[in-house]
Amino acid sequence: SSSVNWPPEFRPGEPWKGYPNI
Amino acid sequence: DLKATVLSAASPGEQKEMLGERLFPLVQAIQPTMSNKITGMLLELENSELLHMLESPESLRSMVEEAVEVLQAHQA
Repeated sequence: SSSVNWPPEFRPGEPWKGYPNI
Repeated sequence: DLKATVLSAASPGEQKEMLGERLFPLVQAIQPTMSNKITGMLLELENSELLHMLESPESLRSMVEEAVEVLQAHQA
C-alpha cells in the first residue's frame, strides 16, 4: 500500500521524488 | 534569498527541492527526530505557503507541530 510509505522523506542534496512533476 | 521569481523559472520538482533545502534545517531545529518526513509533508503544501513559512518562524513552528500530530496519528 502506498500509504505505508507516506509521507515521502526529504533528504538534503538528493532529488525530491515525493512530488511528481506535473 | 529564495524569491517567487526564482522559483517560477524552475520546474515544479525543482521548486520543491529548493524549498525543501531551505526548510529542512529549520524543521530539524524544531523537531530533529522526524525532520525528513516532516519536511516531506510540508512540501505537499502550496509553494506560496512554504515561502511564507520560510519568512515566518511562528507559522513554520505551528505547521511543524501540526505535521508531527498528523504523522503520529498516521503511524499509530
